[in-house]
Amino acid sequence: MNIFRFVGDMSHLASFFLLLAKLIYTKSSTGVSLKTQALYLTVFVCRYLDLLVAFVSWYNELMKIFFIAASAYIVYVVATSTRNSNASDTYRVEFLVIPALVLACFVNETHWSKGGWSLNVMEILWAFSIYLEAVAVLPQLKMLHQLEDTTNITMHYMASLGIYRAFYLLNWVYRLYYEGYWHPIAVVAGIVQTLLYADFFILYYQSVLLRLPS
Amino acid sequence: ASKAAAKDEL
Repeated sequence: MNIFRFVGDMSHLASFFLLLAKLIYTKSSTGVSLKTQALYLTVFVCRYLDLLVAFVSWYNELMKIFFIAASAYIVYVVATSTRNSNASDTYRVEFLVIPALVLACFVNETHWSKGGWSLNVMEILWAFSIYLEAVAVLPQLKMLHQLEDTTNITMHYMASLGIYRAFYLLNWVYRLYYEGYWHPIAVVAGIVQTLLYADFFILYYQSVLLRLPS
Repeated sequence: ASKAAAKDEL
């Protein structure tokens, strides 16, 4: 594992702890999009089905289990939060889920000549999870643009997700050059996803960094 | 090792 991948993973891990800290210490899920969190849970469940059939490393296994468990817990907390003002969580997620599913059925890494149907279904779900992750942040971005007072911790959560994406891009450049590792589906979707965070970083710069006490 | 590399990322 190279340093870019590791920093990306740690930033991703930090994003979970930031969101959990916000939910637990402020006892409020205001500003957190339930739709985005439910999409992330879907992403992790669909992508990490290989937990059952392929062992890569203890690092991978534990991170995958943590990502699924933590996102399930976050969805539970946000969904059951009585003080959640979800009036601005209005993104039409069917416009994300259905195109991602259709695209995954046509553009994927299946090899029907080898492997059973279940392995190929897992490939379709893997591609679906990649496409869905690329756009899953959009409901959260829409909320941030609509809400006046987004708490800084929600913004830091988004920033750590953006850093995670950026370091994964560096990781792919490194791996392509040194290992010949190349998953075009993941890379193209990863570039799209990172570009979406560029929009967020402009907002982050304006609303958080410019507001820092001098 | 160019095609069908194992998916060892998160």
